[in-house]
Amino acid sequence: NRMHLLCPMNTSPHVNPHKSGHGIWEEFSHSFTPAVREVVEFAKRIPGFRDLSQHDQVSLLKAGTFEVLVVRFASLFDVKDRTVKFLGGNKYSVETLQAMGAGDFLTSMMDFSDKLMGLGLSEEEMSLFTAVVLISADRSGIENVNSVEALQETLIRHLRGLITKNHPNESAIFTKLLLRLPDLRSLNNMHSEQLLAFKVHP
Amino acid sequence: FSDPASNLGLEDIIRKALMGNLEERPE
Repeated sequence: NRMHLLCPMNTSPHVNPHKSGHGIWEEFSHSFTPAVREVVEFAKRIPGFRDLSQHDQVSLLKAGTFEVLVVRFASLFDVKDRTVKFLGGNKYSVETLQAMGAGDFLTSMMDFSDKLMGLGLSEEEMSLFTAVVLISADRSGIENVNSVEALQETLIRHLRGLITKNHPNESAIFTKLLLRLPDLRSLNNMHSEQLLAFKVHP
Repeated sequence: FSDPASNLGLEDIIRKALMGNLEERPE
């Protein structure tokens, strides 16, 4: 009855029965570290990010990395095929993952990915949206809220301009995109609960 | 467990990745 780390950032959903909880955790950490580094590199390229205090840069990344990864890896969740692709390259059906213990969180991730991918955004639009996800002045621990807020507003303005330019006949896309932000917060909270459950019962 | 990011070791990875860039900056 061991807990599984049913996260596509892992190479596979299967757990080596001979590995300790700590060993499983270390292997998992090894899998997601490159992706986290890429999020940091992405953040550095957001104009204005490096002008924020180092404290606020860390706070934004700590709070937002999971949400950025959800956006970045939304395509791993295939709603049509009802499969999830793990970093090891294999796809696993929703039914298989549910049999291994995946519950509402998986369903919510599939729903989110379906809604986001359904908007058909370009790479540039997705990248700007990802920047908006990361630069949020209401994250906990921000010391200079005004600076983060100013950067956030600039990014939202650019995103709106880009979406309006690229989709002149689809004015609802920008609104739909902003509605994904609270979805991401909700997924972030669910993810934290999942991590807590694993930490308590590895 | 109130700080899942720290529990994941995320903060350490983030700080190192950020610091790497700072070290590359010219004096």
